[in-house]
Amino acid sequence: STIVLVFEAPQDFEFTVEAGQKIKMGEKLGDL
Amino acid sequence: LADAWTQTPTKWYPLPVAVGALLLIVLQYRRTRRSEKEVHVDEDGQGVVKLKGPWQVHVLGALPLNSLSRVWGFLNSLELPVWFRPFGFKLYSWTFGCNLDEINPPDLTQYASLGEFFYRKLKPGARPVADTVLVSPADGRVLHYGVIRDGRVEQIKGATYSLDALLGVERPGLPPPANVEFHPRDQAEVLDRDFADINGIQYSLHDFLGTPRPPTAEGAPQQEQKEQKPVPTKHGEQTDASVSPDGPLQDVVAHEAGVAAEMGVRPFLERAQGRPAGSVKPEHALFFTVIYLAPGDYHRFHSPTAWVVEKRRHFVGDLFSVSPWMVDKLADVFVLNERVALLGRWKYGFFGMVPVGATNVGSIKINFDQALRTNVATRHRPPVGTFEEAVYTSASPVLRGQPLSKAQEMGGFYLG
Repeated sequence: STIVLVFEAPQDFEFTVEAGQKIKMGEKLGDL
Repeated sequence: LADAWTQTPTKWYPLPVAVGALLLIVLQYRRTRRSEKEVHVDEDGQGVVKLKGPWQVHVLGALPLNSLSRVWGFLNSLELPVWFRPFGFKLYSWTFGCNLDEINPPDLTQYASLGEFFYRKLKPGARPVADTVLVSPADGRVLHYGVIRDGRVEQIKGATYSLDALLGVERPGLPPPANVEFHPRDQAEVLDRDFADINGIQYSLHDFLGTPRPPTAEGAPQQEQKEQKPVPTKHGEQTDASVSPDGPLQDVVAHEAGVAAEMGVRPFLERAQGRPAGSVKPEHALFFTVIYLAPGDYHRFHSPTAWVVEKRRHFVGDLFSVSPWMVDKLADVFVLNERVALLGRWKYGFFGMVPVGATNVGSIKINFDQALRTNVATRHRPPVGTFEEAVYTSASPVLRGQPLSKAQEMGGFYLG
């Protein structure tokens, strides 16, 4: 199963993860 | 065998007309199903999305994946003998890497079936929530992320799919989405002009929506005025002289609408009308990320931020695997598969979350939407590209949708 997130944000939004990285629920995904 | 192969005489019999007709009907039915599977209307109604990929993809496409998924779900719902459960679930955990120290309840004999174990809960505090605007909605692996350009979402490097095909758009020529009778389990209740009670927790509307507090007539911020009076603790008992005679609800609706309009935080329903794909406010962009949940992962998903879900769209589709291998091989897998698009808004504008089903986990549950049924056997499959829609405005009149706080449990994936 997969979850796709699509969202609008200011252009300076940055993901704090890398492709292929394992992640847990509640962990930081991105920030401004 | 050699003698039988060479010496057995071949005798031909004429087929009855009825058998021939039946064969033609079956062939026509298979041809129709295949064309339905291959043709998927693109965002502009002109392009098509076909089942594209290597031979393995086409072999999988010929299988009745939805039926297999339901059989898989049925088998995994069968009750297991109590003596077998600890051994079986430990074997499953060892195979797929589940952490049994964090499950709740920890006693494996309490999970009657593999399906129940698969949809397990976690102990409170097992997943600390980061203090940031966006957190991961689930355990898994980040497959991809980036910026959406020209309404196209990148699946793998060099291959994209349509954002509107993923989320759905109303367009002429397609049947209108069906309105689903909606009975929300969770309710939001307006306490006064600044606070709402959502599932027993009091929220500031402005903090929730990320909008500034309006100044009072004297120019002082509303928050200071708020601190001078007690926060209501029980529904319907507070009295507030500042609330209009029409009642607090109308007052809050008008107030919230005014603030939202001032900030440009308009509902998605309004913004979507006539809006070209991928257009956003100035200095903003559309971002995406894809998180893959492996078979051993915790399979409930949570809200990644504080947002308001305004509508959901259920797309009935195929149930291909969404493993990284398949995502790499099958173009448009996220558009072809059955999925539930939850659309709404957060403090920066549009926000959408799309749980996508797969062969082994075809059923998607949304906690606040009891009417939703996924992976259901149906004789008449809806046309490809259409969706069943529910609007959540009744969940909270003031927020015009289903409010969700960060990390709040939203639903999950069931086996089969």
